[in-house]
Amino acid sequence: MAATHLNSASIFLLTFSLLFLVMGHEASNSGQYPVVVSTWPFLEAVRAAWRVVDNGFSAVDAVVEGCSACEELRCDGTVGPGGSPDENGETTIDALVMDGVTMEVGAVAAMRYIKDGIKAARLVMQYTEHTLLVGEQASAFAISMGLPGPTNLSSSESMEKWIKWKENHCQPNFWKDVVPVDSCGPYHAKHFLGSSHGTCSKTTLMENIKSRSSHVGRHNHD
Amino acid sequence: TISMAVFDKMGNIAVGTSTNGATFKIPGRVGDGPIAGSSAYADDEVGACGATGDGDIMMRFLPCYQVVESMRLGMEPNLAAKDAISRIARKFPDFVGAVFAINKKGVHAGACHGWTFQYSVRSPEMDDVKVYTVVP
Repeated sequence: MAATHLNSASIFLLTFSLLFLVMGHEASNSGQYPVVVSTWPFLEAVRAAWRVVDNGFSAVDAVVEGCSACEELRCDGTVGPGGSPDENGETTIDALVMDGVTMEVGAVAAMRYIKDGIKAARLVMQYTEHTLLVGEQASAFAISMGLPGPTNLSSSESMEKWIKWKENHCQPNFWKDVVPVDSCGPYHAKHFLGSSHGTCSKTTLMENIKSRSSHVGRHNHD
Repeated sequence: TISMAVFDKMGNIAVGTSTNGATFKIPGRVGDGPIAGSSAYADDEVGACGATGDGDIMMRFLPCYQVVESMRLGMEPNLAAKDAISRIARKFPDFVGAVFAINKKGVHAGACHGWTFQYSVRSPEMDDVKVYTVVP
């Protein structure tokens, strides 16, 4: 009888220590949270997200706070209003938020007149069963859900940049195989004389790749 | 573009991206900022990824989905990040882009092509944000 007692006691002890080990591992695991990671040295954005998550708020809240900080501060000019004008000089906003637990996603694209991109994306995630809203319909949705707007998203810097670009015959730009090649539009398809077989398009393809790389870069990208 | 990943105190993960896109784009053009799986992706069983770069190209390859799925299959973050970028570079040698990858153990890494990339991290053992530089 004594042996059996001993046996069950040791099994109990073993199980308890294993449990502790696992819990301990978990505990030490959870010691590495929270964590914030962001593209580029956007220190204020990471600090903003850290303040939220370190105070026990959710990962989604922290991401929205961090990205919103960049939308306000404009970070390197590629985030938020006042940057990256299109061919008409207009700034629009793209944003996305994803909850890695529920796999829910909300996003807005080419959204006009609304500066709070990621807040709008979160509204899409929270209050619709959709994933992505675009253009002026996304703006109307955002306003209807309480975000401020419509607002002009251009800035003096983006307008100045745009005017210079217009004065430089709209170069560089994202058109290919169109005429006129070296001035502003309207553009029309470039019709090749003779065949449209591989050889002609091959050289144009190489030209396109070379020309594409000339203007996508550190200050002109997604 | 800012692309951000956050693990909260419970270990739940979320990602987000915000951008005003390419300069002098043709009106109506959308890059990969709002495309889940391209500019950002997360699965709290595995980890998360954020990306930045030439969205016209990157949205064709969904680099962040690739990173997370590679980590799901056991790849370490730095290999998963390099692999996702190399798949794009093989088809578009002149493309410009970068990703960061972080697994649920908090191990992180970055990879880039066509430019030097930096990403920022803040975690409990740090006093402030730390910036990591990644060269192509």
